[in-house]
Amino acid sequence: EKKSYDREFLLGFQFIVASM
Amino acid sequence: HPLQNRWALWFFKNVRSQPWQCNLRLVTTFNTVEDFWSLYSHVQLASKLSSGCDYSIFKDGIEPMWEDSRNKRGGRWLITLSKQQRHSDLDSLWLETLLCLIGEAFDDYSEEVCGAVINIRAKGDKIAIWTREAENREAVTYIGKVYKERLGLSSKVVIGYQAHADTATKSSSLTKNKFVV
Repeated sequence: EKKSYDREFLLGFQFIVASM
Repeated sequence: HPLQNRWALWFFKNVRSQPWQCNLRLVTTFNTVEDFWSLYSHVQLASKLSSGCDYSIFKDGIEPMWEDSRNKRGGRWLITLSKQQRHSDLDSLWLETLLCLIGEAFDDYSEEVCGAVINIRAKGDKIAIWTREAENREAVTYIGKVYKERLGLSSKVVIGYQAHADTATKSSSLTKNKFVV
């Protein structure tokens, strides 16, 4: 199955990663 | 969260005393959403780069140059920016471009995408999505329409697609558009 992600999903990870 | 593709970030810094290819460096590759953000948060924003520098993000294995076999029959959707837009729009447009690529925003036509390039230039910055086959009208125009929408460009704004074969033989300002959306 193709792994596609919409922008909101991707943007949601920006700050999760930044806080790790 | 794995991405569909592994992507490579390249950095180009113009040192006139060196051949073009010596100025181009592979920074790193990534294939997860988490690693993308980790990388993004560690590299300089495009608007902070000096003139003559480029970032390129390409599918792993494709070099960010016309000569690569996966690029040479292709072309690019080109976004040209005014000098003023470096401070207002450049970083958000580049990030949106990156999200389109890693998120596979072009549905079945995402396979046509090779990568994207941002050129930081004193006369005006440029952002482009490169695709692999300029003659594939259906795929190219679909990608262009989705890209323009994702960038939030007004319907009054027209963006053009230029074949690399045409760009390579003319100065880019004179390259004719093969398609527009």
